[in-house]
Amino acid sequence: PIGQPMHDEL
Amino acid sequence: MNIFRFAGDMTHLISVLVLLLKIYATKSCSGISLKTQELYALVFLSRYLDLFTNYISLYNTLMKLVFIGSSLAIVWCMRMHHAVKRSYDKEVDTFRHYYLVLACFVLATLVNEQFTLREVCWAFSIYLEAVAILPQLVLLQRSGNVDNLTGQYVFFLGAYRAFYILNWIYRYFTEQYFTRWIACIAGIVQTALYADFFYYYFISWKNNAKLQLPA
Repeated sequence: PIGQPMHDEL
Repeated sequence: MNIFRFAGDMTHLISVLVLLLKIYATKSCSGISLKTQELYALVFLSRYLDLFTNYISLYNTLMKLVFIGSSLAIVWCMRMHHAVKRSYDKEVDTFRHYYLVLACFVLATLVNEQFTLREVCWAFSIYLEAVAILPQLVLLQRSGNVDNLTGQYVFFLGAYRAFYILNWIYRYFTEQYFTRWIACIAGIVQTALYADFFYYYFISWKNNAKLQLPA
């Protein structure tokens, strides 16, 4: 979602 | 995804597999800190809250399930399994890890990316992971000689975050916005905590001797 930090790391 | 992060995830997976092998093969958890395992279970549970709501990739989801499942299985084994829990030495595993949980939670409410439940929990999990190894390192120093599998477990666990630091450097230079300062700084602290262990691990490997940590 835009605006929320994207935590794509484990 | 980049090669550094993939290498880090595989190293992390290897550390978990080595620990599972040790517990399953020797039916013993001697030299393993239950407190560090409990802290890691809390790290994964608080970091992967968005497991079902925020799908990133099959790889990401599978790895999250593996880390949550294995950390809970290890805590369960060390607390409940009749043979394994007998080998747990709670007199040596005395680090007051609840203070670590409290300190990390307070820090997460002060320093986070957004003051939302999800982000505070995420920052909490990042700070907690940075210090989660402390009970294990203290236990190793107390128990003196370290068995091979336990030494390898701690080595791979420390090495994985070092690969992540290379991943953050890579992302810093290749991506427009670098917003991973919290994870990056905590990751550097986390890896630094292993510095003396890495030193004695290297010495034992070079001299082909048993791993000995000075008391």
